[in-house]
Amino acid sequence: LICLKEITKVYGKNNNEVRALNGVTLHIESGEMTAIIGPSGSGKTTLLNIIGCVDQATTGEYWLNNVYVPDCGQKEKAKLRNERFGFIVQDFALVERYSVIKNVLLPLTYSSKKIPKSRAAELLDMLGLSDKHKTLASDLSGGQRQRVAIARALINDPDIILADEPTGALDVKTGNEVMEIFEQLNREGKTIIMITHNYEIANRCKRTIMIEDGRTEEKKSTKIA
Amino acid sequence: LICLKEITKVYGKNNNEVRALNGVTLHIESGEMTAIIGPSGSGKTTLLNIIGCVDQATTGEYWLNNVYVPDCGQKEKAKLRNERFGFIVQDFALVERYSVIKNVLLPLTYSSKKIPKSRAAELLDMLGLSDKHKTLASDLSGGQRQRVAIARALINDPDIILADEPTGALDVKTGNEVMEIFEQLNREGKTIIMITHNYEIANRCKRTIMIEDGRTEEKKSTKIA
Ligand SMILES: Nc1ncnc2c1ncn2[C@@H]1O[C@H](COP(=O)(O)OP(=O)(O)OP(=O)(O)O)[C@@H](O)[C@H]1O
Ligand SMILES: Nc1ncnc2c1ncn2[C@@H]1O[C@H](COP(=O)(O)OP(=O)(O)OP(=O)(O)O)[C@@H](O)[C@H]1O
Ligand SMILES: [Mg+2]
Ligand SMILES: [Mg+2]
Repeated sequence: LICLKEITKVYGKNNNEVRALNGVTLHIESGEMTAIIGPSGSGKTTLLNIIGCVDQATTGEYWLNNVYVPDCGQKEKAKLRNERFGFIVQDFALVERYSVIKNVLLPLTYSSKKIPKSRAAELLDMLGLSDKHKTLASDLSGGQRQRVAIARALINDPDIILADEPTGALDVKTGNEVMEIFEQLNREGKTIIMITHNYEIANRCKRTIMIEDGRTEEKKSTKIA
Repeated sequence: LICLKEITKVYGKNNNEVRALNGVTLHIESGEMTAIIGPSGSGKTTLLNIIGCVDQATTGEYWLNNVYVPDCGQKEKAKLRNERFGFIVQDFALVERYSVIKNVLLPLTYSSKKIPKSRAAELLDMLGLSDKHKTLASDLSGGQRQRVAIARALINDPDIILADEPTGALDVKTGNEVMEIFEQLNREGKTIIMITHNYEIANRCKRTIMIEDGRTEEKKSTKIA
């Protein structure tokens, strides 16, 4: 499904260069649930942004299904982003002056799928926010904002979910509830790639990829089955 | 040092009320390191904002040393915030267009203490950001931004450090390095109050306060000495 070959990403120029990714080769099958774990600044968000067609690699190859992404124009990439991916970003990126429900409904305005608006309320209730639909995004706690970002990423029924530290602002119990939602979606066939700093969360994923200094490595399974 | 009595905080009016804090009574001694733990939306950030004179309680009493805070005017509260507290906020609140070092130096512009500018570089190096001084805040990873927020909160040598999930965006190793900095400051006599979702982090604090639905409770120590 997702095939990356020798991906590099370089920011800056001359002697002020930052090699955020330094030759990443990675294959992800449809329906897999994969965790990406690694130190702060090691390239995780950069990697997820390239997979999600939000950012472009400096060199290297990226096939999404059989589409060669570097050859796609802006319009095609926007279509991929809206239709195939649900992206939970590290800083949530909510519209502060909109209500919770309006935030969650945003992706439907440019969706070609027939999603009923009631799905927004359904997702919010699953995430423990049933009494917050009308609340302004700016009036929420950190973990409530994270959950709104999750609902918004899921509303368009994407087949690939990209989650940048989806439980980072949540207590253990709420974080587990979010993981149960992801596990259910994974059972339904969704592909899930999540960045996490939490080894317990990573252990619930079928596969873990370690990243350090812009290079990735498969983590050999030490899970007890 | 910090004495809260029957603190409530209510947002909204009429039948649309949110009781973020519902009668909190709490005493914190000078030099203590205290963790606050509890579910998302339970009132932790609200509590820290009231302690740090960033927000005002709806009812209840708050003494900081022997100053009765509800009677303080805006100017007095600003003075308390700048001189006594170092605040690491949950969303970091960096100035995106400034460099890392300029962000860290900001509190010195209204400080009456004689802090050398070299202290900014020193803190950044302790936090693993020695190669990022000149980088724009907008070009940082999530965990790098969190560490800049930490450096900025510490530069004015505050005697009370308020940290809203200071390791939330960090991998385990970097989070431990941050905790070592806090433990060192605590040995030097600083009072530290941190909100965390991470029980391992909380266990490194002398005392843990649990919070749920706007009410607090002391956690009986189950630590093995
Ligand atoms: N400005 C506001 N207007 C209305 N409600 C608010 C406002 N700020 C906070 N709240 C509500 O008060 C409650 C407590 O919020 P608070 O930010 O203190 O929670 P928290 O314990 O820090 O949560 P988290 O762990 O998710 O960060 C939440 O239900 C939140 O929606
Ligand atoms: N726009 C940019 N310009 C310059 N450098 C950048 C930019 N974006 C990211 N970087 C750098 O690239 C490196 C990787 O960043 P990235 O955000 O991918 O890290 P991360 O693994 O997600 O870290 P964290 O766990 O802290 O979120 C970091 O050193 C960061 O400073
Ligand atoms: Mg990141
Ligand atoms: Mg909070």
